Amino acid sequence: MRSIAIINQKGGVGKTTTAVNLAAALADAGQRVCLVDMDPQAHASLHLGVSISESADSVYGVLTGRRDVGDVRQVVGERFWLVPSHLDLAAAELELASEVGREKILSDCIARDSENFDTLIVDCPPSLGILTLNALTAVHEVLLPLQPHFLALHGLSKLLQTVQLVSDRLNPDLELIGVVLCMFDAGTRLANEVAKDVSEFFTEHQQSRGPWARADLFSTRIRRNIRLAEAPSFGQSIFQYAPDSNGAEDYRRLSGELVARMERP
Amino acid sequence: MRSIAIINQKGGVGKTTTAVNLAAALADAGQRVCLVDMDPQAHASLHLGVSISESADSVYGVLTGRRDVGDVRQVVGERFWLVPSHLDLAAAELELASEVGREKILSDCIARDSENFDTLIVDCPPSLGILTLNALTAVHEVLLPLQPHFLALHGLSKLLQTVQLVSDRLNPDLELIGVVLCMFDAGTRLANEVAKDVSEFFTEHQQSRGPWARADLFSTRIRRNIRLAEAPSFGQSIFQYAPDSNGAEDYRRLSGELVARMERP
Ligand SMILES: Nc1ncnc2c1ncn2[C@@H]1O[C@H](COP(=O)(O)OP(=O)(O)OP(=O)(O)O)[C@@H](O)[C@H]1O
Ligand SMILES: Nc1ncnc2c1ncn2[C@@H]1O[C@H](COP(=O)(O)OP(=O)(O)OP(=O)(O)O)[C@@H](O)[C@H]1O
Ligand SMILES: [Mg+2]
Ligand SMILES: [Mg+2]
Repeated sequence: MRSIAIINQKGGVGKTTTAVNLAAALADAGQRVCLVDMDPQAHASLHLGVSISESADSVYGVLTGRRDVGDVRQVVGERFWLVPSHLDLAAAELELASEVGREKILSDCIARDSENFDTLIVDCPPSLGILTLNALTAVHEVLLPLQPHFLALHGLSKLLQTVQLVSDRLNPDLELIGVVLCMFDAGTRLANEVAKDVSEFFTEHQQSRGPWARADLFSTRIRRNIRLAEAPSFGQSIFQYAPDSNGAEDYRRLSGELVARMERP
Repeated sequence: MRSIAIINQKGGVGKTTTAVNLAAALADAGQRVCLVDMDPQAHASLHLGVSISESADSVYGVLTGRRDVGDVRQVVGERFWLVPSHLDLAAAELELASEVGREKILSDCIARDSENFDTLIVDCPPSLGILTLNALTAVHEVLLPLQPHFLALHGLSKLLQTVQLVSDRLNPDLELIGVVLCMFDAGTRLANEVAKDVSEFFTEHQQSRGPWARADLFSTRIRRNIRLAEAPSFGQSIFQYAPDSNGAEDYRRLSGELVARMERP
């Protein structure tokens, strides 16, 4: 099973939009996909029209040992499952703080799950706290959405340090597969200059080995498209809501590029 | 002196862009303005081309008692001063956690400052933690930038509860003056529908008295304009960078509306 965490401690850069629509694209292409919502704000869940009333019936119940993953997982589309979140997950940051092996809890819960998926995708909150650390410890791959604005690279080194630390201490299989530019204002000088800066950053920082050895800028850019912002208000992925839009075209292309990249040795 | 905190725990909704350009607009209009950067990410400081190497020479030094506000404040334009931030401010969240009257520190530092300003503006981080609480305890007015997207109202009640709590327990003068829609995709149905929802929300929740008694949706909408995203990469406000742009026009209009509203009894 391929497993990918979508992370960026910066808010509003396209993590949830990417997690939901990438998962939907892969399911459309024939994969069995499970999306895990690790954000207490539960935007990925709300995006797919899922709102949990009893917090034990969410990923919070799973992390606190009251439910198994299979108990709370729901079907949200053909070949497409969701492990939903709930606002009470915010309490987990404090509750889990003093647990032994507190970053490994999600990983263990997933390992105990008997269901088979081709790809697992985890949507993370805008922070590098215990919830994101659980995601990074549970997956093999990391995808980084970036908004191509002035401070896109600011804070990137802290994020990459975190990936390195988790790789060193908790999860040697962890690998940054790449950066995807989101909310890309096509044709503007700013977006194109930042794209160039990000590309150069990864060329300069390329390691011969280690968690960012193969990290690169995806050639697919997710263009700014109001349809992507509208889809969640209908509880739908972009493919259900506006299958002919630029947003659908871009996420379809991204999923194709991801599959091709994942199949490299 | 008028004092305004720009808050929203959601990331990337336009807090910093509003704090910087509103301050610049008021300074242009003849006011003596001081902008305080309370975000450890220091985006407001970077936006104005200020990068502090010694963290004591920032608002962090002030909050930890090593500097006075006047020691770290810098001129950034005509009638326009900045109290810059530094990444080490992130440590303050932990360091100040157990201080007596920990939410009142900024307020006391400002009170001790002998300099006179017409307006003080405080840019806050995307959280409702100790730094934002210090800002809310130090000012009289709160301005809320919102992105007119699906989940704009989600999390708004938590934010309004926080304003109510600070008003009850720490700062009875605190008042929410209003919401300003930012990154407004003019002409799209989504932006206009969310604008309607926000307007109705405040009509329904209008209190006869209390911190949101006079809260309203500003009629000025800050339209999406790439110039606003480009200006920070030149260390400039929108008025220096692109004075004839929609971004400049919108923030000029917002400052006019703010001044008119502030002068109501
Ligand atoms: N390419 C795009 N074009 C237009 N709107 C977009 C695009 N991508 C995302 N959005 C919208 O921008 C807002 C922020 O995106 P999103 O929620 O995916 O970011 P996020 O990084 O998950 O935010 P958070 O840090 O709060 O979890 C949402 O309202 C979303 O619908
Ligand atoms: N009206 C606008 N049009 C185009 N770009 C904008 C607009 N307003 C803000 N931006 C850009 O969007 C990004 C996020 O805006 P900003 O930094 O002001 O949000 P914020 O709420 O302060 O974010 P944070 O929560 O990280 O502090 C920035 O790159 C900014 O330049
Ligand atoms: Mg999200
Ligand atoms: Mg900001």
